[in-house]
This record gives sequence, C-alpha cells and structure tokens, in this order.
Amino acid sequence: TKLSEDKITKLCDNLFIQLVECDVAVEVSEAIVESVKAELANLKIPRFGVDKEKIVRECIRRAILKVIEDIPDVDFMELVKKIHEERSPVVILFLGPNGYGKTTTIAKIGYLLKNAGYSVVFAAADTFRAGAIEQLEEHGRRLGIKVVKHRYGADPAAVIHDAIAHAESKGIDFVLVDTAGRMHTDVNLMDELKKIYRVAEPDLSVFVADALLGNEALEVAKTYSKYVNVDGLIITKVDAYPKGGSILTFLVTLRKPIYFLGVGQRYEDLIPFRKEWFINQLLG
Amino acid sequence: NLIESFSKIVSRIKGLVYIDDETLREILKEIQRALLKADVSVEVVYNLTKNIEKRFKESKIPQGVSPKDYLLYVIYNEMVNILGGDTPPPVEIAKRPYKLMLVGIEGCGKTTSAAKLAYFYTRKRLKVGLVQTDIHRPGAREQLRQLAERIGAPFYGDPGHHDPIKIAQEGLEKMLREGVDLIIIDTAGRHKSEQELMEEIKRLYDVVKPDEVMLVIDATSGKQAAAQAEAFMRYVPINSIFITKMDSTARGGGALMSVIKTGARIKFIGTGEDVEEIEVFNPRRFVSRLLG
Ligand SMILES: Nc1nc2c(ncn2[C@@H]2O[C@H](COP(=O)(O)OP(=O)(O)OP(=O)(O)O)[C@@H](O)[C@H]2O)c(=O)[nH]1
Ligand SMILES: Nc1nc2c(ncn2[C@@H]2O[C@H](COP(=O)(O)OP(=O)(O)OP(=O)(O)O)[C@@H](O)[C@H]2O)c(=O)[nH]1
Ligand SMILES: [Mg+2]
Ligand SMILES: [Mg+2]
Repeated sequence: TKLSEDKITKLCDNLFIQLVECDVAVEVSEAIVESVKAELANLKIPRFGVDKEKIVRECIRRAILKVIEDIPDVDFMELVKKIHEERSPVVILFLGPNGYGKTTTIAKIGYLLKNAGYSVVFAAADTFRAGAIEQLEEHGRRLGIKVVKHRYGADPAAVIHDAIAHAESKGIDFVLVDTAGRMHTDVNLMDELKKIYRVAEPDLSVFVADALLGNEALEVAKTYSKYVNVDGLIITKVDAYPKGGSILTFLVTLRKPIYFLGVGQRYEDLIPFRKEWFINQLLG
Repeated sequence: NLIESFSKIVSRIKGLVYIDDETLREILKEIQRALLKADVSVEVVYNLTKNIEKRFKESKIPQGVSPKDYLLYVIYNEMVNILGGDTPPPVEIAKRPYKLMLVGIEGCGKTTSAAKLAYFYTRKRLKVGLVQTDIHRPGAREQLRQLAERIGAPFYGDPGHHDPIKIAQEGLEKMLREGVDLIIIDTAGRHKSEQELMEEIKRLYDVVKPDEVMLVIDATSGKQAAAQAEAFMRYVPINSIFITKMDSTARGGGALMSVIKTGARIKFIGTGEDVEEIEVFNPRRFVSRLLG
C-alpha cells in the first residue's frame, strides 16, 4: 500500500522543521524535502507484519543520502599519497571566512602528515591579522614544522612562492598554506584570494568553515565558489554542534567532499567525514 | 505586547479593509520563510505567526497598505521592542575603575572586539587597559598585545605562568596602579560541552568580579548562538552582548534569540576586521535587516 498524500505532507513538514532546526539553510531544506517527497510518493509498504514507521524513516534516510550520493567520502591520506606520487611538494591551500579554524586545522593536518612520515612546511600567508604569524609559528614549534614567513603587510603570494621554493630545494613533501580569514562580502579580499590561488597553483584547495553557521553558510558557499575552485572542505567545531546543519548546506551547495570534521582544539581532534554517519546523526 | 502595539496602530489609522483567511495564511507563510532564513528559531517563528493568525482572522487593516507590509510592520515593532526599543543602549561607563569581561565561543571575535571596545572608549577620553587571560590559544597574548599597541592602550598578558586566574589578578593590579578607567578582560573561547573551560570561566568571574560580562556572538552563527548563551548563563551572568561579523550577509536571528534567552541588551556590533569597525547597536536598523 502507498502512503496517503496527507501522510506524506505531514512527514515532509516535520522533516523540513527538523532540518531547519539543525540549521540546514532554508532553501537547501526545501530542496531536500522535495526529493524526499518524491521518494515517499513511490514508497510501497506491506500491509502486515512490518514496522511501518521504521520503513518510512529508512526511506527518508535513503532519500537524503540520494541527494548527496554523487559526492564521495574521500580518504584524505590516500588522496594526498596519490598526489605526492605525481609531484612534490604537494601544495595545499587553506581558505575561508574569519575565525572558523583554518590555522588550527592546518596544524592538525601538519600533525597528521608528519605522523604518516611526510615532511611538512607551513607558509604563513596571513600577513594581515594581528598575531597570525606568531600563532602559526607556535604551532610550528610544537610540531617541529618550519614556518616560512615574511613581515606583516607583505604580499601573501610572495610568502607562498618562497615556501614552495624552500620546499623544492629541501625536498619537503608538503606545503600547507595559511591564508587570512576573509568575508565573502569584501570584494577586494575575494579578488586577492583569486590572485593567491593563481600564484599558489595548489594541488588541493581546502575550504574551512565551522559547524555553527546558520543560513549564512549558503551565501558563503555560493560566493566563495565564484572566486576560486574548492577541492574539498573541513568543517570545524563539530564538538560544539554535532548536528551542525551547515554541513549539509555545504554538501548540497558546493557538491564537494568533506575531508574531515574538526572535533576539538587538540592536534588529534580531526575525524574523517562519512556521509552516512552524519545523516544518521542529523536525523537522530 | 504584540497585541497591544497592533491595537495602538489600528486606533491611530483611518479607513480599514479586510484581510481574508486565505490571504493571511499566504502572507504568514512568506513571513515565516523570511524569519527562518534569518536564523530565527522555529519555535519563535511558529508562535509569532500563530498569534498573528489567531488575532487577525477576519480583522481589518488600514487602507492603502498591503496586508503583508502591515503585518511586517507589526512584527518589526515587536522585535524592536524586544531589542530595547528606540532608546539607544546604555554604553556610558558609570563607575571608575570599571571591569568588563568578554566571553564567547571559539573564533567569534572576542579578542578583536576587546580591541574595538578599547578604541571606542579611548575616543571617549577614557584610559582603557587590555588584559589577555587566554593561555590556551597559541599567539593569543601576542594578538591582543599587537592590537593594544596599535591603539596605544596599556596591556597585560601571560608572563609565563599558565593560570588565567593569576594573570587576571596581576593584570587588574597593574591596571589599577596605572589609574586605568576601564579594564577589558579577554578570555579564551569556549563552548558548553567543554566542561572544564566552562568551570574555568566561572572561577575567573568569581575572582575578577567584573562589573559587566559581555557575551560576544558571531552574527553568522545560527541557532546555536542561543543555546550557547543559555549555557554561559549557568556559569556567569550575561549583562550585555556584542555581535560581530555584521559585515556578512547574516540576518542575525541567532543573536535575536540570544537576547530573548539572556535578557541582555545588545550594545555593540562589529562591522569588519579593523579596530575602528565598531558601532553602537541600533535596533531599528538591525530588525529591518533581519526582516530582509
Ligand atoms: N572546539 C573547537 N574549537 C576549534 C576547532 N577548530 C578550531 N577551533 C578554535 O577556533 C578558534 C579560531 O581558530 P583559528 O585557527 O584561529 O581560526 P582561523 O580561521 O585561522 O581564524 P582567522 O585566521 O582569524 O580567520 C581557536 O580558538 C581554535 O582553537 C574545533 O574543531 N573545535
Ligand atoms: N569581517 C569581520 N571579521 C571579524 C569581526 N570581528 C572579528 N573578526 C575576525 O574574526 C576572526 C576571529 O577573531 P578573534 O578576535 O581572534 O576571535 P576570538 O573570539 O578571540 O577567538 P578565540 O580567542 O580563538 O576564541 C579574526 O580574523 C578577526 O579579524 C567583524 O566584525 N568582521
Ligand atoms: Mg588564521
Ligand atoms: Mg581570542
């Protein structure tokens, strides 16, 4: 037997509220609910001997996963291993708006790569924000990773160029580039990012955002993707908000893989992202 | 409240037309969507529209105004009132010396806002000192020290021991000796699941005894802002709010929810990364932006 239209509307309304309450952007929630509606309309439930509620929940879960099925769960270490087999140093650019955890995440990735036996250098290409260079330097000290830096106010592209040159001459495997946080509404900064991207020619461009974002995630995603190519994402502060709906907003809008979730402020607080795990988490 | 402001407006206007049920429902749906996109919580949105629907069924609105604009105006006024109405927030520093402590989630903009507040009050002819008690984040001391230098404000930070309480005490002593009028105490970012950090902020509060605790909220955060504000309140009082990153396109519903949860007034907003990019909060402008 099929679900009644009334029942489907009720399920969809509840799903919409559930998604929005977890901060999935309104437009993204609406799009997801439309897809789920189509699946529910085709759902056939046996009349007897089954847990109807369970079948419906499973249909909803699968429908949401279907919306993001073309986005792979990437094994980051496998990915960088493959890139490194092609060329060295591998240049990874970290970018994103203010305060979401780029610098801390770079340190975490540096920690991960060093533990895997690679050599790493940091490029302090945030030459703007107070204390940015010292912050990265302290991470470098703690991790035993060299930091290539210039002075505050220097051209970020020049820092990157120097870091890559240093890595090439010393045979270092990875260059992790820290950039200044920038608001997507600041055209000058977004143009600067475009220039940095062109000069750095990164092997990977990683967008860093936090799990606390509300509907603004949609605007951020749309604008950033207009200026630079994003290969993958890292979403931080998931420990503060495990159901962070912005994760789904970014997946649906950017359609790029999420490599990791940041789950704390220590170097080891980084977990690989798995779509199924997250959707189960979101749907409770 | 919502009902009162509505009837006040109605009594002042001549000429009324009916809104039928269907039109009302359509308009409310539109308004709901706008509020949800502004990060206002589902509960508040649905209660608000339920109240309006109940009240406005078969009622009259003024002629010459579209029903939607009229209902938006009612909601606008209600929200402005929640945010403190037309009286500007009290930003004068009443007593000297005055201790102001900033708290908030990681990365929301506390350190930058501490410097902005120092800039703001320095321009009002106060002697403002900055104290960095954050020993967790690498470079935190240096970040605030550089900002303090930029403004010309006295600064105190971790001289090497790793106890925020000790730093705060020594910082306060130094600032009081230097005859500082306003002492701004920056703290490490923290969220409600970081139990030890939440207990630390309570201990810091008990020792510092600040005259005011200002919660710093990132305008781009969604509904977690209110949940986190509520959690902070269980450890320290929240007297005022500073909303950062208003130069984004975020509509600030999360901040509005935090006001409702804490009962604290929004005093300032941050509109950029520079120390001068601070404004005294204006409820009317904030609400028109929220309502899109
Ligand atoms: N709880 C938690 N805090 C985090 C996480 N990632 C980063 N942080 C904290 O967030 C704050 C900001 O981190 P940064 O690394 O400075 O952020 P950023 O993006 O480099 O900031 P800007 O360079 O100023 O744009 C710091 O206090 C970090 O410790 C995380 O996964 N969980
Ligand atoms: N565009 C913009 N950026 C801001 C604003 N306020 C702060 N920032 C930026 O947000 C980032 C984080 O600011 P911080 O002052 O380091 O934040 P914090 O709360 O002290 O961070 P933690 O100490 O790690 O918790 C920095 O890049 C700031 O320049 C604002 O109003 N607009
Ligand atoms: Mg940074
Ligand atoms: Mg800080």
